[in-house]
Amino acid sequence: TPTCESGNPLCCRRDHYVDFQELGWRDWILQPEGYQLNYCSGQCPPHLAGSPGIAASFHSAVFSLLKANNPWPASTSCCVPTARRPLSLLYLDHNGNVVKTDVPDMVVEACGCS
Amino acid sequence: QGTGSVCPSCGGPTLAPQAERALVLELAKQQILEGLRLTNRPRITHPPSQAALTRALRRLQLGSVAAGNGEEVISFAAITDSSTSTCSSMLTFHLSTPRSHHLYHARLWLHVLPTLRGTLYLRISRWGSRRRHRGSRTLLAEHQMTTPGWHALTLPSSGLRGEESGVLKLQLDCRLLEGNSTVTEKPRRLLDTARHQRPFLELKIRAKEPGAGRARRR
Repeated sequence: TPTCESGNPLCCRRDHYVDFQELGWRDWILQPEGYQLNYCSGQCPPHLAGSPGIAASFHSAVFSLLKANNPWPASTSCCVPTARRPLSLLYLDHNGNVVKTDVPDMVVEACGCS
Repeated sequence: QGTGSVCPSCGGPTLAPQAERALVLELAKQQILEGLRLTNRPRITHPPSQAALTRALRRLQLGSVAAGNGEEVISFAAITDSSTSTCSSMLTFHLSTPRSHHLYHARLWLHVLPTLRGTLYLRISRWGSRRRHRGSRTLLAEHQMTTPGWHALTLPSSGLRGEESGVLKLQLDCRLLEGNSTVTEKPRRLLDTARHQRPFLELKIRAKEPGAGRARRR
């Protein structure tokens, strides 16, 4: 997935690194020090609809061309996450216990058009 | 509000960088609290000391949490009653195991002082704190230790479950053994329950499979 640059109107991944110090949460989140809060944004014109956003296979490239030449544009397509990974957190709960847990689907790794 | 530029996704005006940053930080807070199933951030009134924390984490080398929404918990003991005469103590733990989770691994980490001579025989019992079991004791495990330092004593996870109040009380009773006989003299303090060597529980919990309870009832 391309990361969003200014002026790029198409579906891309917008990267933001959030430092827990900036949230004032370093007193209870022990590890890590921050995480990538990425989100997807950008337009999905008809010929991009259904493309996975990364490693688009030959099939989906042709499929996109067929759609682009189709006089009836497909219904609207949205820029959505297509790959996400968990985030491992070590934190203190309200009893002062140390808890280690993996929070699923926390970090968006790739975006694509629905 | 951006001057004249248009948000490529929704056609609305793009946000100024500072406004976008503020929005991202709010989103991060919501996302973290939702991911940890918390309604608001914990207010830590008695954080464990940095030394105790570092020692416990180093000891455990917390591995990757078992798959399937598992969690690893380290809970430090509050010492509510350490009888001066022997090395018996009452350890109190405040756990917050969500009802939807299942405890499947438990170890009690104790630090034995270097003054140990011979074999330390230790019985670990659980104090019932529910109304109908108040004051009753259930033997959980018996261990023998011959060396000072940290010891990880396995406890039956089934014996620690089902504490709605979240407060778990463990009674330690120990005696010195020399050969096979019990030493009659009162053992000096042998268990270290001081601040940096506080005993702690190492627990592993995971989300219950849906419908597990129903199978048991049937």
